[in-house]
Amino acid sequence: EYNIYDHDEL
Amino acid sequence: MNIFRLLGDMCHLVAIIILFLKIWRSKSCAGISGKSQVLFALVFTTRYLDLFTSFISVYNTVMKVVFLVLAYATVYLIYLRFRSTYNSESDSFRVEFLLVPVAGLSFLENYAFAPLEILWTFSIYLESVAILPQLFMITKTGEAESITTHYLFFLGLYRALYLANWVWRYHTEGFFDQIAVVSGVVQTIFYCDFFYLYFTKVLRGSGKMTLP
Repeated sequence: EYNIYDHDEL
Repeated sequence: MNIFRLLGDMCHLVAIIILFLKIWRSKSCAGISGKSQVLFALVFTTRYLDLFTSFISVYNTVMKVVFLVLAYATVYLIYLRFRSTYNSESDSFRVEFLLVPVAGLSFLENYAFAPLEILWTFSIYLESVAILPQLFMITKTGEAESITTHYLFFLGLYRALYLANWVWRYHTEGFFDQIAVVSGVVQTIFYCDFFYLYFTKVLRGSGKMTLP
């Protein structure tokens, strides 16, 4: 499940 | 990772490298807004502080470091090494008119009221407007060298590909980053007018892009 605080984009 | 995201990141990297090499090879930063480049360095600095707190992937870490190094190297070329070629009088956009509202908004509208989150939000909002000093400079002088327009084209393409990436991620992962998406749409809109001029003038003709 995606976590909004991960910030996996550049 | 999907194809839109990967192509977007590659276009972003190509744009930054085009700009760096243009300045490095010509030993001149004429026509380049130093203010936009300082803003982009600030964007990367405030966004990539998570290099110290979380690990996502080798790709992610390497790209972040490369973007940071190239951003600061470009600022170095403009303000120190080739300072004499910098058109400071044409680069007259008042960046405080961007920084103050962007800083205020990042305190008001964020995912969590924590230092790193606020700085991340600040970087997202700032990136959406960081190119404005450069576009303002081109409007003011009425022209841009074709290599500068190629830089802007790849930067705009990176933004457009990220929009496709978000549509893809929404449908495949249920991903929806409201702050990034809204800012990304705003940012892409700024490039639309430029894209029109790029296709009608730069690619059909040669040399400089001149405004009507």
